[in-house]
Amino acid sequence: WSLPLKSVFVTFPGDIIKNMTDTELAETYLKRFGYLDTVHRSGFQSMVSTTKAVMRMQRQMGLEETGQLDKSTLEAMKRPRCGVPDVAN
Amino acid sequence: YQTFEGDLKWDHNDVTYRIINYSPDMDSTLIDDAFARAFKVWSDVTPLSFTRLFEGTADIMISFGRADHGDPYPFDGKDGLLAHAYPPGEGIQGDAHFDDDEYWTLGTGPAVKTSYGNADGAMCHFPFTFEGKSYTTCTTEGRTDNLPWCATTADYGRDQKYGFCPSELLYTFGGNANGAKCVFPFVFLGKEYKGCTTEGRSDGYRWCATTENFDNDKAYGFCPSRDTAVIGGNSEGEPCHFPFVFLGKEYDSCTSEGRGDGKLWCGTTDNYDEDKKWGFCPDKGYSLFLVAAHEFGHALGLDHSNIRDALMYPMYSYVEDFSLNKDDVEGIQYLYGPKTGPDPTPPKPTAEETDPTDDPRPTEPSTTTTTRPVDPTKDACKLTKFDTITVIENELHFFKDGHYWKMSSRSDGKLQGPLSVSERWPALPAVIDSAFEDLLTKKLYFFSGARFWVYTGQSVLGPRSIEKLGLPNTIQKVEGALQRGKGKVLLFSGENFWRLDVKAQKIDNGYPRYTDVVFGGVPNDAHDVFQYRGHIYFCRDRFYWRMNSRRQVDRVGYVKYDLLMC
Repeated sequence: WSLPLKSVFVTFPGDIIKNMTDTELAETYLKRFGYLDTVHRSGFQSMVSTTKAVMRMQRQMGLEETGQLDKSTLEAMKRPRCGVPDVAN
Repeated sequence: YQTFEGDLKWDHNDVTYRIINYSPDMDSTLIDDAFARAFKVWSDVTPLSFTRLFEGTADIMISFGRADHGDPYPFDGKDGLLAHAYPPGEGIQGDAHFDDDEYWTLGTGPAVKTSYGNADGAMCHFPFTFEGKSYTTCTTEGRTDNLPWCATTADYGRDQKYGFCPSELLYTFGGNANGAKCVFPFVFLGKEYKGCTTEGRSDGYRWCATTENFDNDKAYGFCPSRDTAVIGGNSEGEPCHFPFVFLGKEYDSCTSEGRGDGKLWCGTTDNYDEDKKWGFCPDKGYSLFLVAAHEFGHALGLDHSNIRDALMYPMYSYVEDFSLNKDDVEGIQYLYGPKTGPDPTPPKPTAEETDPTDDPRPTEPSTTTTTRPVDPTKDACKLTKFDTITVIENELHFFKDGHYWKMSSRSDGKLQGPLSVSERWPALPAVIDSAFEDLLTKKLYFFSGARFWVYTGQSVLGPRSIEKLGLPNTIQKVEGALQRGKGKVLLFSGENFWRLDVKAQKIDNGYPRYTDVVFGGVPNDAHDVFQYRGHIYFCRDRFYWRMNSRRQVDRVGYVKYDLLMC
């Protein structure tokens, strides 16, 4: 059995870097589309609002409302879409 | 559905729009058409009308841009954000912006409109064969002037239909040179350029001078992207260079190696490790029509919907036979009300309106088609083989190369034609491999290559892939069709045939079956099969084999003398 090829990740010049952690991806997505307002809150409160924000996004996208950054939610956040926010502001 | 706060909407129904600039990904006429069709989606269900302006300020200003394109919401490179639009109002309100780091198509891969050649600007047909080789992109093979070209039918050798593909050597778009082609080399800021460049611009668009010296003449245009061009990266518009070396290994095709997002990319020089020149490989792209219809929904006052099948759902998904979801219609009619009054087109005479005491000829088709003979010198009797022969409205039709002839069903056997296919069925390509009329619904099915069209009167559905009917993607073309009782049609290809349940639009189980097993005694490589006056005809070259209802071959003859009555 050959060892699985270890993929080397390269930074391509001119590429708009999108290598974000899942949390960064979610934070950016929720703010950009109006689920999370960009006003910074204290640690605890921001956790509550993030979970709530994730649930609102899951409802908008017809996903199971878990409040967690599960696989289907992260997948949805990576899909091509319109730039207009989902939450009217 | 949602509307914007305060139910923002236009205070007039005759909305205007203006296209400020174009994407290099598609011919400007295709972009114009996509936007026009996107507006029609909404004008079909409301009292709204959309008028295009070519100068000044329109309600909806449409533009393409990349990354930071002049408003507070920058785009984000390939994929991710595709476009955005603003709700109705003054200034930037109502405008629609499209991210030009995307690959704009009609949603199913390169949409390449040809110019010059002999195909009247028809679209490239991919794949096409040329001198025994199959091509899925434009090619310069067979030419010494390095101009990319393509066939507009599946088989160039058979049809000789071709046109030239977008290339800066043929024309430019935008700029101030009225579409003149590039001049290479040209001088810009004292430096010589042998190809298009993004130098001197911050928006990443490739341009060229249309004279030898831009510094003196200031004449320029934007370079259309070739269909083989990479997207994004740092080599916008350049073709892949195969093979190319990456991390010491040689690649002969696009790869996702080195990336965590699985996107296919390629080097645009022979050695990525040294030159670091790369781009994303062309994929299906995003349907400009679908994205524009969504964005125009915003520009009319609709916000996002949470109905997954609604056009106003935030995420993109390609649909072949698009129609507005009920949710979209309810939303836009909440703002502007339903469409009022009939279309201005006069009602068409229908069969029952004609006086039965009229001339006993078969009832004229309910859709009045004005077809004019195109080239009387084209003599059907000089043709040895037709693309397809079939019965439509009780008359035998002979198709060849964009023309057709029809044999009156009266005993005098008068042949009419040649008539123009594109006049009567504008959506169809030049070569029709087979066709049939569904006896129940009177719908006409046309097959060409791996695609099919369904005409109901003047309206058409398609092209769609024959895989939608459940036919395998290995089929090059459908060569014959036989109606078998109510709602079943046998479709022939090569040595096999399948049975289509027309109502279910699905192939029945237990197929394919071998033609020569079921229809003994006829050639199993017939290029045409049709039903006529109670007999089944299998055609190969100049001959036909006629089979009676007991599946006995009761006659072999010449198409020319027995069917065309030459």
